[in-house]
Amino acid sequence: CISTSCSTSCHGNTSCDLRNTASNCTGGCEPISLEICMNLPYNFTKFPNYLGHQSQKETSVSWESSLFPALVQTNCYKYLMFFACTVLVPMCDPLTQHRVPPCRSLCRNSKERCETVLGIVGLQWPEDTDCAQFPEEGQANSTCLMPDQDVKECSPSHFKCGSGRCVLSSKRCDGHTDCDDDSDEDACGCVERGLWECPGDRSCIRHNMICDGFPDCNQQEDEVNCSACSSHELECNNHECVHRSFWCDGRKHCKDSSDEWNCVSLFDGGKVLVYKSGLEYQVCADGWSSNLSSITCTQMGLGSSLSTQAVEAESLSVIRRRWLHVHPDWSQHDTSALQGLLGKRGQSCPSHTSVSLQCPKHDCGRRPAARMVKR
Amino acid sequence: ILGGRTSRPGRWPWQCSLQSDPSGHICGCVLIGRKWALTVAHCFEGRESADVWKVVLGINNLDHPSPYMQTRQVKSIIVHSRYNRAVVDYDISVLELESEVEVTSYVRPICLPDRGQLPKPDKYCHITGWGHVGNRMPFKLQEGEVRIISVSQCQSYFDMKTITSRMLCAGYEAGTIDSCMGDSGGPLVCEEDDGRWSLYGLTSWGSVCFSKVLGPGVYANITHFTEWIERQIYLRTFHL
Repeated sequence: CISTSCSTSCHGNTSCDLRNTASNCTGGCEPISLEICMNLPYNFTKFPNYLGHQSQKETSVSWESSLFPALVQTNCYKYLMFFACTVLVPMCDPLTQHRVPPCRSLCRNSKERCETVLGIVGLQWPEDTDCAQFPEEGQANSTCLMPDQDVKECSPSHFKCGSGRCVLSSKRCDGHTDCDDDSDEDACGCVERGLWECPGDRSCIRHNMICDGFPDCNQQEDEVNCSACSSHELECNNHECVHRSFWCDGRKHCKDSSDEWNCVSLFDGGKVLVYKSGLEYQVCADGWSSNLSSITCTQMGLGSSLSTQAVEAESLSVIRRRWLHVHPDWSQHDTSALQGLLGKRGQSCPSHTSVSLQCPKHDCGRRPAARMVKR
Repeated sequence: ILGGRTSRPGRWPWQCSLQSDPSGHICGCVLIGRKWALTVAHCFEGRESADVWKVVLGINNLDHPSPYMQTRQVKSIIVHSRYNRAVVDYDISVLELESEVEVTSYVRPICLPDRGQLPKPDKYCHITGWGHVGNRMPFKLQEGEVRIISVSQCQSYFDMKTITSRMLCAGYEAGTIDSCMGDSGGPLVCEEDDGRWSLYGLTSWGSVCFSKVLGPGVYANITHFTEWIERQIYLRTFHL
């Protein structure tokens, strides 16, 4: 628990909430996780909040959590965002575990200055925020929240204009001026914003997206020159270097297992092509079995093989005659992918025939029970 | 589903209900293979362990087990490594079922789109689920027809969020037919020219739906993830 007051177990107390475990107490204070209220002068909250929401998750998808940040952009009241957060994620006093409400004057000022703005666009002030429910500032034996001078007017979801106004961060450098002083379109270069610029389309990405195995720039520049593998190594998708002899051997060597991706394909109408140790091979038909055909089609995400043929291996310009042969004891490893069941690389294949398969797509997307029934 | 209608048994044989005790139905899911299903990553927040989940298929009324119903425990949950909870990006996960389902008229997998194959804007597709219908949670599976919306038009509805290439939008400006809480992870499917149905989206997020309807729904864009999905199945099938 955040504070020691949570019980470590329910002691048979039936009213105790099932979730009341050491790590997830209800009834106590909880850290604020609502993105738009992550810069408050307090860090703990307690639910239900003053809008009747039972959790921060419910609040994060609520109408009000979109309404207030949008309303803040109109500059109707300097402390509107602060008031909104005291209602959405009320302060929780870690000592007493009680909620601390906003003062009535803060509520009244927010409502009086901003309600009319909502009226212009045909919206109403949120019903549940009746200011009378909050105590007056300085009222005997009750505390309430007022903003001090260094409270942040904009939330983390906002960009603060030079003029002090808040606009939603999605408007920052979006090509339209939203701040009254146009400052949201200033210094829009990636570098000024602490981001990395894609050379091709000049879009900006975060530095931690570079060389992480996921292309984010349109021309994928963020995923090039990410490693320096030697000539006898190949580069994994996450840019590790792995010896080429481990490539497509049926066992994972790259942490992201990318040395075993796309090892088998069909070409030229169905001929099986295996990419092993960085080279492409045909598969000699000697010793092939229908089980191997099923394994091959399955690993390519296709349905069970329709037909298997041993076809005359004419000299293919695309692939110098390199052969892989079925391991004699392959059936002992039949949970392995095809590339792990082949070996004995060589230049000859006694039958001089290579394997060719027909693998259909899975039967999918049909709904026989929904057929029309004559009436 | 808001603005939809009650479906009939067998109309959406790939639809499944992702359930966890004691709550029961939590999210939708979609059968894509005899041992594989898809749902969204955000369904597992706070319940990451596979052994608290099961998948129920071949059912129309959650309250009435049907003769066609099949239930499978979830063997493993593969959440996309880039799932971003704050902005609900890469919101997808693959479910490996404890054992294969029996393919029947009421339990059948949906097709995945080919790489790069996106539905055209303004194409009409279907969403299904047991989520909120506006004033209650239904027992019977609901279905609704929605229109695919372009990313640029969709972005204009969501000031506070960025619509990424991992997202797909569908619905209507007034939000008249839309998915809602409890539909998450369920399918957005479109009929192809050859009569087969393909999965293009998984219900992911949208504006508030049960008190005020506004704007379209946002779905995990399956086309963006087809290669990732097939790769997860391959790696687990061959213990890589």
